[in-house]
Amino acid sequence: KLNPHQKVTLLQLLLGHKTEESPE
Amino acid sequence: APDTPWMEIERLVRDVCQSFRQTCQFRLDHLQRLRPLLFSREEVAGYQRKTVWEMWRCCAWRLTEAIQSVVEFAKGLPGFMDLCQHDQIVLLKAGAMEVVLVKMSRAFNADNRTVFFEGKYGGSDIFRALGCAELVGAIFDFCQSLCALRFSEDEISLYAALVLINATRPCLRDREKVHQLQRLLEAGLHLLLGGSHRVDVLAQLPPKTKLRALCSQHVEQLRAFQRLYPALAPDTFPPLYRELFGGEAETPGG
Repeated sequence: KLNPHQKVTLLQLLLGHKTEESPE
Repeated sequence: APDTPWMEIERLVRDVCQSFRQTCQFRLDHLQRLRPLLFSREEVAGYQRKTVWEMWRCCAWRLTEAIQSVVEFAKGLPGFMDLCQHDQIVLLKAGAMEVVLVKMSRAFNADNRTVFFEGKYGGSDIFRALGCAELVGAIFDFCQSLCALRFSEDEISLYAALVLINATRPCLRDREKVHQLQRLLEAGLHLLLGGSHRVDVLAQLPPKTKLRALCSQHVEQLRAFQRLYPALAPDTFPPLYRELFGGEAETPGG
């Protein structure tokens, strides 16, 4: 999972990667 | 993949082909039907009259659309979303453009060296305004060589998956897991080619270095273009294109 403070890249968004704070 | 049950490889092949078909921008029969639809001389001249930045912008948008379809293809590949997020990003950043080039061979007519672009077929001269004839020529040559292998749609699906799932990419965290998936995909492609008695095609596949070289050349040309036009508005290129090729992206995890 991504660190919530990390800048989310577009590729991560397209892949639907969740941050540690995102709900499952 | 000697320990893998046959059925599992068959299922993998089916799922890869399904993901490929569902995420392709254009169906193969559609592309083939449109082959006689060539750009007129005036339309070609219209592309050639574009300024270098107008044509770069145009191609960057088309390329980005193609890359988005590769991301969707990857998401539907069995096992891809089970890789760690870091490795998914590494594989896509390294391989998305390569897969686009492989998929471009479907939209390429080797008989007259034309490619489907913005609704019609045209030769390399429609890209003249880009100012990188050598790269365009090399991409056309690559498509020509891939077309000569006469891949079926299913075979190109497996080959595209194998270009993406490449355990030799630098910076992978769980290289073994990627390697396992790669081995399964290799077995799948072998199975397909064996079915049509064409296993010898495997020895004729373009070397991995060829695709890598084309992609490096693209990034070099982009940098040269950006040096030439440093004052271009940032939104000239799509955000995803800038992220992948413009040196803007942050590495995952850092």
